[in-house]
This record gives sequence, C-alpha cells and structure tokens, in this order.
Amino acid sequence: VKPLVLVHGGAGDIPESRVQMKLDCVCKAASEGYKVLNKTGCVLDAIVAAVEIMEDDESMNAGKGSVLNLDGEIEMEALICEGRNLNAGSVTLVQNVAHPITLARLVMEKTPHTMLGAEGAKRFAEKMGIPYVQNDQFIIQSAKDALKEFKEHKLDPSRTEIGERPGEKG
Amino acid sequence: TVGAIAVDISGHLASATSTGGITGKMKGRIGDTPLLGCGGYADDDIGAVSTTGHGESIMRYNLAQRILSAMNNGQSAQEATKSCCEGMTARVGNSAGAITLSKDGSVGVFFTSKRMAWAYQLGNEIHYGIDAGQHLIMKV
Repeated sequence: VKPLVLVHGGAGDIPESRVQMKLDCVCKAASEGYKVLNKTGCVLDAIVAAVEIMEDDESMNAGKGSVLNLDGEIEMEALICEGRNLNAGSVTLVQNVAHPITLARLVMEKTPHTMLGAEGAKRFAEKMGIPYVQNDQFIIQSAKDALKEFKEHKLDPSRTEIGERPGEKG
Repeated sequence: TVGAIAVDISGHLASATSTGGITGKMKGRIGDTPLLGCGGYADDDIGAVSTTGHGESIMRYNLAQRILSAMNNGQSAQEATKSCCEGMTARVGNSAGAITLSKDGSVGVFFTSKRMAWAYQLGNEIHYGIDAGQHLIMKV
C-alpha cells in the first residue's frame, strides 16, 4: 500500500475570501503529515501532526480560531481512532488546551476510557503535563464577529448561507 | 472542523478529527466530532473516515459508520463517501463532507456543502481542492 495522509479543513459555505487560506493550510498539513508518516511509519504520529498544524491555524475552526458558543466561550472536541485494534480516544467540552487531538490521543493511550469531557478532561490534561493556555489566546476577531451577527439576527446554527464565520460548521 | 486520515505501507489505518463546533451553540453542546462512527472511524479491515458538517445531522445518520459499511458492502471509497453524504442530506437535511481511505489506499472525497478544502501528498505531488469536483495537482 502506498502511504498516504489525506486531510480536510471543514465543510461549509466558505466564502471566496477564505478559499486560499484554507487551501494553504490543508496543503501544509497534508505535506507535514506525509513527511512524518515517511519518517516514523506511524499513522497516529502522521495524523496528529497534520491536525495540530490545522489547530494552530486561525483560518480553521479548531484549536486557535474555534467558533464561540452563546456564552462567548470556546468549547473544543476531538477524536482519534486506530484501525489496527479499534482503539479510540476522544475529548469534548475542552478549554485551555492548544491541541485537543493530542489530548484525545492521550485518553486513548493513557486511560482505560474512550471519552473524557469538560472538567475531567481539564484535570487529565493537567495530569499529563499539557500546558495550560488562556482561552483568550484561542479567540479571534472573526469568531467574535460571527457570534455578534448570530445573536443580532437570531440565526439558526444549522444555517450556512450567512456571513463568513456564522456558516462555519462543526 | 479539521480532520486527517492515514494509511501506512502495511495497510494500517487511523483517523483524527478536531473541531471548535458551531457558532452560537448552547454551552455544553456536544457535536458529532468526538463520537465514534459519527466524527470518524478507522478499521484496518475496511478503511478510515473523518467527517465534517452539520453535527446534529451527522450524529443522527452515523455518517462515518455508514460510509465504512457501504465500503464493506462493495462500494469504493469514493462511491461510499458520495452516496452516504448525499444520503444524509436527503434523509435528515443539512450538509456534510467526508474524507475516506480504503485499506488498499484508495481515496474518497465528497461533500454536499458548497465547499470543503482537502489535500493529500503522493510522492512529490500534492493533490488538493475545495470546490465540488475540483482536483488540482501541485509539484513539491
């Protein structure tokens, strides 16, 4: 089998103004993942490397750049699965962590559980030595603008056709 | 949402998905991303999937699991990804996208939304796109 890392940067009504930044990011992530896969031979290392790049990129709705809930907060989620033995780990309602995908991998590898959420995930991240990041550092202006527009227009979260970020989906 | 799936030289597969969710969600809302069979799945006997789109619809339809089931029933990675994304939109409404790899490394990319950015590298070429049916190649 030819080694391959395939990535996506999210589905939605992405406006023309955001097309190039999305393409730049997915190409960079795919390239880095492929490099890691060829170097380590490990599919988990490869996909984590690719996703971490996208979590660090403000143009993506994950990690830095995540959209906001009604309280103006970020609540992130991630899932990782391994096909060899059907192992999996996931996290939900996560805050203060730069790379939720890495936390999900630790849930898979270091706990007897499959899914951790909210306060428990936070405590586990601390226990694993994952650096605490202030939530303010994840929140970008376009996410604030999107929430403002959402509230002003009482939008349905499933609608996709309005504005830049309000249509960004999970 | 972002996602990555990979296959190695021995056919081992893995899937990862990460998201900030959806603008204006209620505090405590959980989407499809962290749920097995919804936000993603990987099984060396079939393939690997990562999904994106309207989380509540993806959950109700079990999109990732359905794509792998379709592949297990003989569809290619591309056929399964297309038929299941379209099936979800037809059955429960709203849009979704997915990337899929089969155990032999075949690629599937499809979305019922307006756009979805995707990419993979093969040798010294990066294959990528964002609009429906678009498949661009860049030398690296």
